[in-house]
Amino acid sequence: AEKKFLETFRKVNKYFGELIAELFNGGSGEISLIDENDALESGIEITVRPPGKKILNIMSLSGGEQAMSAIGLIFALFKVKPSPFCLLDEIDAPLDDANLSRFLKMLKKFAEHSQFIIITHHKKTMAACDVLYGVSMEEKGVSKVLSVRISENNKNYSNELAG
Amino acid sequence: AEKKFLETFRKVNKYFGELIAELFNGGSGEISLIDENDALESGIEITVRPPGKKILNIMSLSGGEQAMSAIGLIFALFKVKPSPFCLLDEIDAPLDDANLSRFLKMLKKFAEHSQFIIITHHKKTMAACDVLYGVSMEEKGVSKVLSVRISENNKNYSNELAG
Amino acid sequence: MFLKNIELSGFKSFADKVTLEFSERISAIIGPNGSGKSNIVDAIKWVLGEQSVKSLRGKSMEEVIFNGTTTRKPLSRASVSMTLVNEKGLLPVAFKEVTVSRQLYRSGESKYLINNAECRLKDVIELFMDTGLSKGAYSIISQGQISSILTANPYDRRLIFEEAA
Amino acid sequence: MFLKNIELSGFKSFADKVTLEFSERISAIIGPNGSGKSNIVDAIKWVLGEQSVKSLRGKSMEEVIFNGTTTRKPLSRASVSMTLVNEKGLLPVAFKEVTVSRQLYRSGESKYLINNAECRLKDVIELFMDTGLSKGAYSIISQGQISSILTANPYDRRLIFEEAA
Ligand SMILES: Nc1ncnc2c1ncn2[C@@H]1O[C@H](COP(=O)(O)OP(=O)(O)OP(=O)(O)O)[C@@H](O)[C@H]1O
Ligand SMILES: Nc1ncnc2c1ncn2[C@@H]1O[C@H](COP(=O)(O)OP(=O)(O)OP(=O)(O)O)[C@@H](O)[C@H]1O
Ligand SMILES: [Mg+2]
Ligand SMILES: [Mg+2]
Repeated sequence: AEKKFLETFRKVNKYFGELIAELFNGGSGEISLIDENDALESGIEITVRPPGKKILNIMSLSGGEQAMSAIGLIFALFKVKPSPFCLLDEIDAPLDDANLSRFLKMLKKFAEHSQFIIITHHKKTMAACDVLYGVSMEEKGVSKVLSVRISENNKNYSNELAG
Repeated sequence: AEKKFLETFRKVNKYFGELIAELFNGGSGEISLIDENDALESGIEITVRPPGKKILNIMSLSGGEQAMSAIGLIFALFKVKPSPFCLLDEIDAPLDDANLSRFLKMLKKFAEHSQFIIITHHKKTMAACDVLYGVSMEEKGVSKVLSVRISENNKNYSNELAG
Repeated sequence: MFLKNIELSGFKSFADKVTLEFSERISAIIGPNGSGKSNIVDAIKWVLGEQSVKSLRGKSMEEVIFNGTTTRKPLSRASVSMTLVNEKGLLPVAFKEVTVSRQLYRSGESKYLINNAECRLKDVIELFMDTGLSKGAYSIISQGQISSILTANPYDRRLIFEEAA
Repeated sequence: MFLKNIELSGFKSFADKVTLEFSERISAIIGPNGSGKSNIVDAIKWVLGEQSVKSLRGKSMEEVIFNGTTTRKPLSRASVSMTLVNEKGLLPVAFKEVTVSRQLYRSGESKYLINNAECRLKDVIELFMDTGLSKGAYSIISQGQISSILTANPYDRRLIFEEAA
């Protein structure tokens, strides 16, 4: 059990480092065991160093930098063991334009092999999706799903859906 | 002390109700003492009912509805005892367009008597301000304040600043 | 395996039956504050067997049943059905499509079904064990949960790692 | 009373001295993620006498001193000065303008000044007592603090009410 955990842990760490460098366009990141001798019980430390900056504890990273770090971790776990679908509720909320673009670029790559359902308020994110569901409350307090819009790039898909 | 606290509490409650109705364009809200007989020690309950909806505990309100409720509370306290300035860091982050407009309308009213400093990523919020500071990191890891832009409506103010 | 569709009826703000068909790649759910988007996330967690009321943003499980508006009466039952396409046989059942349903009545009575056959909560949880969709996993990230992933104490973080192992 | 300007030098990511002059009405601070906006909020809290390292997002007070980049050496001192216009005499001092400064050296030595006269932390805290700017008040809302205002346990919420009373 310990062997399997450590093996998984090292894979996640390897992917985490690669994904962080991609999301931050540089820099580095790693996850480590607080107590290396007690792999089955030890807590887990997360370190991220944005490009050009020096490592400080994760709590002094900015709101947007923390979101990008968490995204790196989620995608690293996802790479080690993909789940059938991934549901992300407003994960892009604190991101500025540049970070949003890098996140969406990575999301599209992962979506080649996995299904994603994203809740968002950002127009750029909506543009990256294949299907758009509009939830509304025309009648106060009662939810309706009002529209399904398929993106221009997926004319074949929309014919399939319509047919 | 108890008398003063209860007096303040009732004022905050009165304003909270009015501000919630304004922020939600309807509905109601109130703050109450969990234990009415122990005013000096009792915890405080917050209830908000968006228009048309039935009261549910505040934790099942949506992210945006919770933000509007907290804004109502902050402004209610502010009305009872205004502080010299108010510093809000990305308080508008979870708001959709409609809520954002109502928040900014209320902010402008309060700003007639108090000074506000707002950190935001929303363009609408930027447009509502008199002065804009751009923070940037041209040299990685080192912050600079790069620009001060005064809104069109404040030509007098900008002459003052320049002179 | 992928999520084909989900049907909600009487679940939270979804008083009337609503069906969502999902794209195999990326689907976005959009709408105004308070319209019901995160309630859809709660519905998906719930039908997968979620037992923590806190994780469903409530104080009791009964709170997932539509509780009325100023013009509509409360309903007495919440129902969510989810259909998954079981390609690659990731789910330990012989079917190509699997429909999981969960219902809760105000009386407190609960019903669980897999492909229309009544079963126990335990069976639903076991069905999804080891797929990355079970409790504590990283495949469903709720609103605001991002910050808690990072601020969680180092021992709580282990949970998502153990799910991946 | 209003905040006229603030000057940061060696405070967190503000390695070089930076001065911000504020509007009497609404000023916005904008910029990319991680550029230093929230650090300005920390600077304002700090010069007002903040003692909680957690509230400043650090693990020790020394972390407010610029700690270098891959191309710059760390600095040995953090300094923040804030000037307020004391109209209506809200502050219990005879001056029309009040400048409060705080400095921290890597050695651990701290300096506090009011209108260039050295004083103690206690004097700074007392100066702002009862103005709505002291600890626990509702006039400085940090990033992400909105949700904790609502999810705080009912007894913790009292703190902001007591400040208003
Ligand atoms: N049992 C219930 N019956 C009726 N309405 C409910 C019930 N439970 C929750 N709601 C309502 O659902 C709404 C919250 O919906 P939800 O959290 O899905 O919003 P959202 O679309 O995610 O909004 P946001 O963009 O602000 O995050 C609340 O207004 C709440 O009152
Ligand atoms: N003592 C220090 N020395 C140097 N840099 C520091 C120090 N403390 C914090 N920082 C850096 O400041 C940055 C955080 O800045 P801040 O939180 O102000 O960003 P922000 O502009 O608010 O971003 P966001 O829009 O994401 O909230 C981090 O990258 C952090 O590494
Ligand atoms: Mg939501
Ligand atoms: Mg910030």
